[in-house]
Amino acid sequence: HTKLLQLLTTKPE
Amino acid sequence: SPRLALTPEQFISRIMEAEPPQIYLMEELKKPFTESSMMMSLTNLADKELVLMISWAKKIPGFMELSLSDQIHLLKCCWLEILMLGLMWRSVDHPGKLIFSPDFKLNRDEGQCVEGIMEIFDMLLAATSRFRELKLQREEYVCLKAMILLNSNLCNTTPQTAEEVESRAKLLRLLDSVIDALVWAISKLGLSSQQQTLRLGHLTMLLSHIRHVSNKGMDHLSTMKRKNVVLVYDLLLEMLDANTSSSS
Repeated sequence: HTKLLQLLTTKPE
Repeated sequence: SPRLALTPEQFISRIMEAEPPQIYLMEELKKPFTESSMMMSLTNLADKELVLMISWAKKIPGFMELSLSDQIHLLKCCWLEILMLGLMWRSVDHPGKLIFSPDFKLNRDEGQCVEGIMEIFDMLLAATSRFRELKLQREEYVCLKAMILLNSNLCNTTPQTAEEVESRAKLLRLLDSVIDALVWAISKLGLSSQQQTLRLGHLTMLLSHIRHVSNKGMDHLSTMKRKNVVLVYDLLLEMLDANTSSSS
């Protein structure tokens, strides 16, 4: 789950 | 740790604020649709919605306190249910139509061009008319959506490690907060306590229909991908494979 993981772990804008 | 310090009213306003913005397909729709052009538009929109769904989930109070693996499992398990509930909400005042986005509205019969999708359109329209019949409120809608997310993976696995047990306990407390919030939203409708209980039952029973139509939709999308009717890529491919791999 690369894309999902990336979106989950990026700090909210 | 004490349950979330939020009152049901505060919880609801937090999840109302978390609502994703309305998105647009932003494509020139060539009509009449072909099987591949309709599937292409549906999957393009779904891929955009998935990105917004993940940032929505991160704003659900307590979701980010769950373990990362729980966050991933919950989203993998319920993403199509969440997208479909959003579709039903957008379509609730448009009988016979599916409002995928303001610039992408479909009549039931337009689904004829895609093999196997009419059955799914009809289930979506039937559930939407049930929500119309119940006069679903926005506050109830956002609670149901959070319930779908938090409830989605509760009965798929038994927690093994201490971290999983702790995360599941947090999840259950979070689910209690959402149910409290839904009960609070229903209590504002001026119904008798017996009618409130019945309404809670009817709304939660609809969740099983949403899970059913989501499973049908997942199978249909897998078939469309396998037959190369549509190219599925990026986040949508990841979320689809997550379901098909676990189910196969």
